[in-house]
Amino acid sequence: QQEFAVIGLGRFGLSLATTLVERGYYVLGIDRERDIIQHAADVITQVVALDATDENALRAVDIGSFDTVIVAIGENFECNIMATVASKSLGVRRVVCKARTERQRDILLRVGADHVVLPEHEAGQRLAYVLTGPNFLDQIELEPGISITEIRVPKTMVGETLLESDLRRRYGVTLLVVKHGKTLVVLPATDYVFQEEDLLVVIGTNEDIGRLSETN
Amino acid sequence: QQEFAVIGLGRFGLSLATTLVERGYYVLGIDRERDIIQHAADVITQVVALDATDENALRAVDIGSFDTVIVAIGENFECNIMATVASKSLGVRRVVCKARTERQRDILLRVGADHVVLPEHEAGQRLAYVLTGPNFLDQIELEPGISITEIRVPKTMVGETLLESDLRRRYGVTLLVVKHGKTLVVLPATDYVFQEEDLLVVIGTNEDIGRLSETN
Ligand SMILES: Nc1ncnc2c1ncn2[C@@H]1O[C@H](COP(=O)(O)OP(=O)(O)OP(=O)(O)O)[C@@H](O)[C@H]1O
Ligand SMILES: Nc1ncnc2c1ncn2[C@@H]1O[C@H](COP(=O)(O)OP(=O)(O)OP(=O)(O)O)[C@@H](O)[C@H]1O
Repeated sequence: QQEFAVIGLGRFGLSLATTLVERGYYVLGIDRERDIIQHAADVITQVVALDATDENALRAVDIGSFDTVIVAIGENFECNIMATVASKSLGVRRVVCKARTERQRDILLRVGADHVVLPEHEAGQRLAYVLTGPNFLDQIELEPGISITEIRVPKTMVGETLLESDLRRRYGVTLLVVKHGKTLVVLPATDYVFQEEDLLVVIGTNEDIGRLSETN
Repeated sequence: QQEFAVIGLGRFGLSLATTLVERGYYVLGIDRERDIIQHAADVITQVVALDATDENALRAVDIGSFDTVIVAIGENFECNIMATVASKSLGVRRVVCKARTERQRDILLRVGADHVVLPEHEAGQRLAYVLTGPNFLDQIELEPGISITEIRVPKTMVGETLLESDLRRRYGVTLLVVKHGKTLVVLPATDYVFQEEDLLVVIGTNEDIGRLSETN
């Protein structure tokens, strides 16, 4: 079972740490502010207040024994770099960092970070996808331009069977899953009848899926 | 063609606005800081410097004519609320807001926001999924605990056919797509032979998918 240490318990760090705990993993939360540590103590396996730029303090909690350390410090880039370099030199196998700009990302990768995320940037991109497919709810882009997308069933299809809707020939998309209320129908049969409020998970090009989701 | 206005061009707002422009949409970018407006002028269709809490200023740019307005203000919650309420009362059909906490989300929905996102929180959750499925690449959570996930083909399956791998009986997951290099094989036939480097898109519970992705 992997063990994680999350340095910096701001909105991003705390959300990451609590989701890891919910999925059953041991998580050590680290922050230098005592009031943040107290608040986090209820939701994270173990917490400790220390300054992550202090290599001796990190050695004292045996940071090298964790499989993955995530450095989730934002405002102070110097602290971000120092905590990353200290974790790597104490032997941590995988160090994942948060950055605020592409330039920060480049620098963190050069000093040894294994993976860098830009949370606000990625969230902005994702919202743009959701907003521009009028019915796009969520999406995995498999390659540029081709994706698996969750859309609301177009009104014209309500009452039709999958066979009658003829999705592959008319729109070039393949239906993978129908979400009907709380029930998931994986690879529905051709006699499935579409209902109001159904959600469809389809695969195809973004244009074809866009065309399908706009028929109403 | 939908038109968007993005109020607040911080990391999230700017990333959202530029992605919308890249996808071919008209975007009006709004911020009260002149230097931010100057920097954004190169990447956004049109920009204007104004205080979004000032209803007359919003009326002057005809904010009511935009299909969707996104309020991406973070630090100052009062500005966030005022800009949301002003946009709604000027007739904007869909107002999407960014919030920093669940409590802020509740308040924004009560004053008329149509949709609220918590970017840092969502990014923290997403990274937790990526880190805990050693092979999880991307994921759509259809319901709590059930998702469509992109994983690397487990080493034990390389050289086997889909029929021999017996995914549904042994792991309880259904294979939807195989990504083999640049080729996408949607709903592969039972005689498909798995190759090194293949990416699999499967549907199932997060535990079952986690079990499959950890067999190596
Ligand atoms: N040297 C350090 N050692 C330990 N914790 C630190 C250190 N420097 C900053 N932190 C903590 O990291 C957390 C997140 O940092 P900060 O607020 O700068 O990032 P942020 O990008 O605004 O965060 P978010 O967007 O996730 O809320 C804070 O709780 C802060 O106390
Ligand atoms: N009343 C206002 N009118 C217009 N723009 C505003 C107003 N208040 C704040 N802004 C702008 O909104 C932008 C984002 O706000 P802020 O920095 O508070 O959010 P943030 O959550 O830190 O942003 P991000 O995480 O996206 O970088 C800033 O560029 C700021 O100038």
